Amino acid sequence: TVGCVALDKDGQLVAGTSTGGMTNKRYGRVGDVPIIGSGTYASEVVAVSMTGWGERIMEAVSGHTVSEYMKHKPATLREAGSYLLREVLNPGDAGMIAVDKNGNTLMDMNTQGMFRGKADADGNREVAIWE
Amino acid sequence: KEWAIVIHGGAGVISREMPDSTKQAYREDLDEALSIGETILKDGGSSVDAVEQVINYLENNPKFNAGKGAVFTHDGDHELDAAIMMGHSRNAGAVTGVRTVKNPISLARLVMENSKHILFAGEGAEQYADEMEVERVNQDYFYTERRYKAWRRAIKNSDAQSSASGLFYDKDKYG
Repeated sequence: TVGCVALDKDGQLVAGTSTGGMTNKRYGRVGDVPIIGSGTYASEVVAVSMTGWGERIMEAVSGHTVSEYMKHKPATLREAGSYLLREVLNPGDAGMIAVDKNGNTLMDMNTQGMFRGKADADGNREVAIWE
Repeated sequence: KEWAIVIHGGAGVISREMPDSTKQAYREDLDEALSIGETILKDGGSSVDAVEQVINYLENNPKFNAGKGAVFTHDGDHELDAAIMMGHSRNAGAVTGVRTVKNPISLARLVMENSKHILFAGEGAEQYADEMEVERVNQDYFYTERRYKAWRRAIKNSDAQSSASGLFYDKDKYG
């Protein structure tokens, strides 16, 4: 699975995700990626793209959960991501990337690794695979 | 911050034992993907263009499980899914189970921008792709040897599991 979230100079948040699904899938199995609110979601506060075990990500309505946690707790992006990955999902289930309306970014996972990268207008830039 | 971008190329059990050259190749391709989005956003481009073009690059890169390099289904085919969503308008578009679309994220964007619907599946998504005249490929385009071998291993493992328990996939839920 691949994904990208971005905030532009007009303040528009966008999330996108694309995937081949899971090896050996059958019976017309659909994972989290095309399910708006689960694997892909954007609101006026945050844009989220997920990757990992699709069924678990769907059961947690993951992208929407992060957004609503931020709005109603209220919480920071880091707190919301941690809530999803450590309190709702189980170890090994998923990775997520997100950017909020202020340009704060998150790339976090409860898996062993995630191919990932981030950059912003302040010159922060990082590419990583493991912790 | 004026703009920001984050990308991923999948998560899970990623072996640290891979050769240094392979690690470096992944890092370079992630860096390239990031640069595509950075350039667009730095120049005042839109986040929807950045997201689409970054994902197009990753879909066209056989290292990642999307587009070329997609995993195999049980029947030995490839079925692709994609979605895109804009935060302030809550406009969204998605496709699932597409088999001949080179860049599913671009079709998802067309669904978002040109259709009153959000999600098209299977044959309906293919029909929408016909109408939108997006680039098409045959299934062979998605083939990579690495994914083929992973599929054969998965078939072998599921056969072994099936004969041992009498139940098919009793450990893995495939939806």
